[in-house]
Amino acid sequence: ASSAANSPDRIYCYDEAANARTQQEKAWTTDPHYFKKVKISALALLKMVVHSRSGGTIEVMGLMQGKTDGDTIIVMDAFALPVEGTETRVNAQADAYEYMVEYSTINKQVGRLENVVGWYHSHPGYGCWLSGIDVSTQMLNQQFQEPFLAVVIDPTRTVSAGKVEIGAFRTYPQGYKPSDEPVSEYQTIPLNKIEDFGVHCKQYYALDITYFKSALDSHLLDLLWNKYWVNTLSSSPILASRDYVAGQIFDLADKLEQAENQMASSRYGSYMSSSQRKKEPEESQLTKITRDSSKITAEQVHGLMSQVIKDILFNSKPV
Amino acid sequence: IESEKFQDEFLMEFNDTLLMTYLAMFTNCTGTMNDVVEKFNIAYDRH
Amino acid sequence: NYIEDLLRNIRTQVLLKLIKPYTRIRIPFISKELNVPEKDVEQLLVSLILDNKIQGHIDQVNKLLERGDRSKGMRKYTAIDKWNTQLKSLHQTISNRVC
Repeated sequence: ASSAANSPDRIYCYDEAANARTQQEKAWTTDPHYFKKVKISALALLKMVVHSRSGGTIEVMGLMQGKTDGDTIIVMDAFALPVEGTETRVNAQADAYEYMVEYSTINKQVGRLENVVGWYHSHPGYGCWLSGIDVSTQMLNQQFQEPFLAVVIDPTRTVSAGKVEIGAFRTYPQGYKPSDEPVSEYQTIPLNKIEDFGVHCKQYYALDITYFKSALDSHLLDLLWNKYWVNTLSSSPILASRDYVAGQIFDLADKLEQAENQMASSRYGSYMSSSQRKKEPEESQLTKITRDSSKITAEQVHGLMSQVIKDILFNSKPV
Repeated sequence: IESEKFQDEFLMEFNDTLLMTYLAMFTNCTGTMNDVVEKFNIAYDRH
Repeated sequence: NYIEDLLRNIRTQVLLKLIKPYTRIRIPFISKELNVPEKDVEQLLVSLILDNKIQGHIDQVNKLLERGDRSKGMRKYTAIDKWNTQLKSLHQTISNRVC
């Protein structure tokens, strides 16, 4: 029933012939921007987020299994790799080669036919983007293991923002310059990572992410509805992310100091710089800092609102 | 929960959030002030 | 010559292992476990706290060691204070730029 043409779970069926056809055509070799969308299954998303969260402040990584469908990469499942601290090591995944090979082999033996279509790793507290090491890793993967996708998850911001902070990226080939600059959503980058972010941000592009779940997933999640609400009501984001918020405020203060130093040395600030001659004027540093401070405060206010509502609901005497 | 200790902690968190909101508001105002000062300097530059 | 230092090192290691699962622990209990007089236990704890090996404070009246970082909440206030200081300085800089 699930493999019927009109079944919503049809996406879970693996078509060997279609996959072989895609591998033969290799449409991505002619268009560096070929893959535009990513569909991630609820199961894969849960596994990746739980694994990232389990790493705490240490970066962790894993691989994703799935298939492609035209310009969409479909991620069906994910599995963790036994490596840590991936941002500080040039080739962290080298420690896990044996594991990867054995896992893939055993998967095929148990009837799991999907291939590895990408890797994911976590950036605890510093946003979803690709660092220099990530870009070179992804470029190498795209050279030898296409189609391949890079996913970055920020488990710390996931907790403080109340939604999954995730980004899916693909790099451009070496030397390729995109004709128009991709518009990416603004995100706060800590001061100590800003250079690494800025140098490599034009070497990759972000894909649109959507999610899907099976009928069984929906049923299981419905069963967990009460448990979810008990957990939500008994936790508080402002208490859980206290350290992270303190770090964010420290970073904000450092950025203010930097902006002030820049301002003190220039008379006209950003208005008379060469950015004025560009088609779209660049945002001044102070504008970015203002946006960051508003974001931090908004998250705190949301946390406080939930505390106040809980206090009114559960602590006040009924009228 | 109806205890003085809970109220103390709760109001402490409340005040901390209000303090952060206040500072963020100041930061916003400082940014706007900077924009105005820059435009003023360009418009009325002595040189 | 070295027996005192050695004794202190060993007692420190055992003490750290002993107090690990607790947030509040009575000094007489530690003294009984380590077979060391209470005064020496207190001295050991004082040196550990001053060396930042353990976070906590000693309640001499109740002979209690209370673990836990008192400054846990202080980090947020230090950050807010820094934010405030930088904001003040920035405001001054902008005011000075008015020609």
